[in-house]
Amino acid sequence: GRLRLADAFKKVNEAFQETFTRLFNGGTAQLELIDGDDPLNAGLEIYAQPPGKKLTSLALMSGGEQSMTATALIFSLLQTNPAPICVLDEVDAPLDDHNVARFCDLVGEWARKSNTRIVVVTHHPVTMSRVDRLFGVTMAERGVSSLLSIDLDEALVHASTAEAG
Amino acid sequence: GRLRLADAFKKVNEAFQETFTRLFNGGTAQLELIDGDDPLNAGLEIYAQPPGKKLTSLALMSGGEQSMTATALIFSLLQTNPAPICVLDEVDAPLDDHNVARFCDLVGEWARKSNTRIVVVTHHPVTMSRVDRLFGVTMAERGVSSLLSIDLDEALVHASTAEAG
Amino acid sequence: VAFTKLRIQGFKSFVDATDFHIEPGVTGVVGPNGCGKSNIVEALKWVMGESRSKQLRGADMEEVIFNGSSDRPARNVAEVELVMSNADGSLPPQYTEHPTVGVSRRIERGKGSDYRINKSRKTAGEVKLLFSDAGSGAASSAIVSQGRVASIINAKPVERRQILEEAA
Amino acid sequence: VAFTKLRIQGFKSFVDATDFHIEPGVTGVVGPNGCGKSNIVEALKWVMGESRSKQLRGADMEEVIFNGSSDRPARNVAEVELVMSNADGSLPPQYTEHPTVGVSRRIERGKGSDYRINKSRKTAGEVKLLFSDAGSGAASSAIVSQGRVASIINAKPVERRQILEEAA
Ligand SMILES: Nc1ncnc2c1ncn2[C@@H]1O[C@H](COP(=O)(O)OP(=O)(O)OP(=O)(O)O)[C@@H](O)[C@H]1O
Ligand SMILES: Nc1ncnc2c1ncn2[C@@H]1O[C@H](COP(=O)(O)OP(=O)(O)OP(=O)(O)O)[C@@H](O)[C@H]1O
Ligand SMILES: [Mg+2]
Ligand SMILES: [Mg+2]
Repeated sequence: GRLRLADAFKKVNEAFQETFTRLFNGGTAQLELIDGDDPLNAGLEIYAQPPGKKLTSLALMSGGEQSMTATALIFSLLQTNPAPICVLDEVDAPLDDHNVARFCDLVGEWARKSNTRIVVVTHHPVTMSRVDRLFGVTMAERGVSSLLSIDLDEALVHASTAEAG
Repeated sequence: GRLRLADAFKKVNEAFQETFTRLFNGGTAQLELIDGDDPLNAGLEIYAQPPGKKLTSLALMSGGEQSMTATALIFSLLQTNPAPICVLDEVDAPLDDHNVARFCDLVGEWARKSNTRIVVVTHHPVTMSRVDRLFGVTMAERGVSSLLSIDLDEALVHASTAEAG
Repeated sequence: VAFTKLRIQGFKSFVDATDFHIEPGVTGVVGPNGCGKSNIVEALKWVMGESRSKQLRGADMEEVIFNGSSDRPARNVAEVELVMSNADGSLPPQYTEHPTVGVSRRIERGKGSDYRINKSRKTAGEVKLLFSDAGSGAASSAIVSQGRVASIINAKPVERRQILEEAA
Repeated sequence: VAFTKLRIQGFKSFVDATDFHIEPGVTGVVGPNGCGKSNIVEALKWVMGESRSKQLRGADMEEVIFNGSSDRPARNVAEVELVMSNADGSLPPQYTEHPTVGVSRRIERGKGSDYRINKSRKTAGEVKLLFSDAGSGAASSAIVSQGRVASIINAKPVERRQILEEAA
């Protein structure tokens, strides 16, 4: 247990530093095991410093910065221990257009590099345009959900109409 | 105390039913004072039923439905007791394009009908196109915020570029 | 192992049997507010053994069963099946002969829920073990429910360490 | 009464004096993630008497003071002033002679914060009373912080009743 946890910590930490810097186009971040000589009882602290800013507590970061930091951590865990599926439900909602594009870069790259199948729920037209396939959920019959596959080319023209269901 | 609260409850409830039905294009909603003969100690329960759906607990509603229901309540309180200022920080983030348009209708109408000055923080191009004026916040100098007024016509062309700061 | 299909019936707003195919790469799911997108995510967590109804936005687990619409009566049963491909042989030895493995969970009002792996009854523990061997599970950090992305950031240090254990 | 201007200096990321004009109608605020939009909303709540640092995302109130950037040193003072127009005479009688009323709050590291109304020292209670008479306040249901819109829905019934009292 202890050895494996310490080893996983080292790998996740390295991946986190690299992924954070990519997502923020700079800055630094790292993980630390605190409160305990025994890694099995320790806590995991996250330090993150966006480019040009002083190191502050995570709580002072903005909504979008927190989402990007959390996304960096999620993908660092995936890189250390790949999972068969990753589902992100409106993770792009608090992001500005610039960060949505970086988010899509990270998602697309991992989907190509690994066997992880990724499902992204979104309202954002940029994200809709960056997926491999699109499913629409509708309530054609009120209160009853059904699924339909959306032709990607058509979707790009009507990205917002699909929203209107 | 008691009389005023009972009177305010009646007015807010009426406004809530009307605003909810407008925002959801149907459905019904109402408020109820529960747990107490004395309105001053009672609790306020919210019942909301989107069109075509059974009455369910608020927790089962979707993210967007909860935001729209909360927005209906906020504007019912405003209609009952107008405030000089209303600030909505990314309240449109969970909404689909259809609901963003309805949200903007409600905001614009109240701003015209009352003396309430409304400030809307947003990343959504539809909302950006529906305001009377736009301020951009940038960190031209890293870590330091500054404010600039954005020419609305230009903004419509570059709605997403403003995002990229 | 690969997750290839989620079949949902009677679960939340998916009253009719619906197949959600999970293909390689990135699949986008779109649709208006309240149409059922997050319900799909919850169907996946539920079939993998989610036992806390609050994680599925319900007060008790029976709230996952379709409770009716203005035109349809409520149902008494909800069932979700997850089909996995074991073509790469990464599942434990007892599954080697099965090119595909189907895990299903079924709940009936008043009778609780039961699990099956390839149609034979199993315990919740056995199902959770299978998904943990597969590198996933209801509490996987790679499954992020709506509005929960920043919760890793706001969690206490000891809670965060637990996600590290997943990677160990 | 009308809120016409918010002047922010040394508060969070607004180290230089910045005027945010509040005009009639709808004003949009845009900009990239982390640029300081929500900090403006918090400056407004703070000058109106917000006493819970957690509502401003801080562990203690001094965290609202600019704590430096890669190129600027930290400051020791933060100050926010809110200018209101009393042209409609809706403020209480003691403000009738003042066509505009300025409320400011200033905090200095290690020394706590103090309030002024039209440049004369007042207590937090007097400031809160002024804003309540003006139909607003740090806890006004019409000021919705980021990510908090659905919190009215998830609040307990007794907590929700309290917002009704605002309307009474
Ligand atoms: N047991 C149930 N029976 C019938 N309908 C249900 C049940 N549980 C939830 N629902 C319905 O499902 C809807 C919510 O679906 P869901 O949260 O998946 O929407 P969504 O597509 O994610 O929307 P958003 O874009 O707003 O997040 C609610 O309107 C609710 O009425
Ligand atoms: N005391 C302080 N001194 C200096 N900078 C601070 C201080 N407090 C917060 N900040 C900075 O302010 C930034 C957050 O700003 P804010 O939350 O207003 O962003 P935002 O524009 O709302 O972004 P988003 O679109 O992601 O919500 C953080 O990056 C943080 O470093
Ligand atoms: Mg959803
Ligand atoms: Mg913000």
